Amino acid sequence: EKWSLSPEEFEIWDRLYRIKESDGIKTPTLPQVWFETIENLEERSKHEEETAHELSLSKWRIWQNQSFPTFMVDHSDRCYHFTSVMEMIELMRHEQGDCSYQLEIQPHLCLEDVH
Amino acid sequence: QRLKAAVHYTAGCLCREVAEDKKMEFSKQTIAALSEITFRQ
Amino acid sequence: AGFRKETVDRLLRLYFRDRRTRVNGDAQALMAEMLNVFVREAAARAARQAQAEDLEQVDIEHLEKVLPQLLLDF
Repeated sequence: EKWSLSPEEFEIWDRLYRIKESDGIKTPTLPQVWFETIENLEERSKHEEETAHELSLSKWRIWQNQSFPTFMVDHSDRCYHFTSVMEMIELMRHEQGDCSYQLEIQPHLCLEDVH
Repeated sequence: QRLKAAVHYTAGCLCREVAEDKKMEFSKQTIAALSEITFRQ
Repeated sequence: AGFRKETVDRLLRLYFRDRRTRVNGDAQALMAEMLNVFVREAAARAARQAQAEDLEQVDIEHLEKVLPQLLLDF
């Protein structure tokens, strides 16, 4: 069928891209999506767990307070929000005792706004 | 699996274009990871 | 290089509940182009990270470093 690889394409895929036993590497997978509040959508088999190289979204978290360079697609507002929160976390990481954010924002609180 | 192989092959070809453009090489794992991410996307 | 419309159509239909759901040609072409842009952007960002580390090979960790922001950008 047209959607699948032609024999030539299959040969190239098998030679250049397919992960083989002899490569001694595991097939990369994305981390599973765990929801605390609703039942987990996908169960991964034990075998899959062992044979996969699970990519990490948090391993380089301390790098995430800066926006990485982009090319054809600029960063989204969600992404700028993410990196700015990561920067705030980085600044607060070394705080001892009082929380600077609380000290800064508390004076602006009007109780009638929240009761 | 055939569909994943088609995605993997196409991701590999696109990576090769970027590799030639930037004079870099992509490891097999990187192309496999990019293919898996694309499939999930 | 790029995703074939038929491949994208097959990918999309994997997740449709109603097997009769169809994706018209324009939507297939647009989705194929979106995946082309996604792969090229991910590869270019990972390559840029490897260059920043003065390396000639792009490894999985370069992709991992750019992954959180890439996924938020798409």
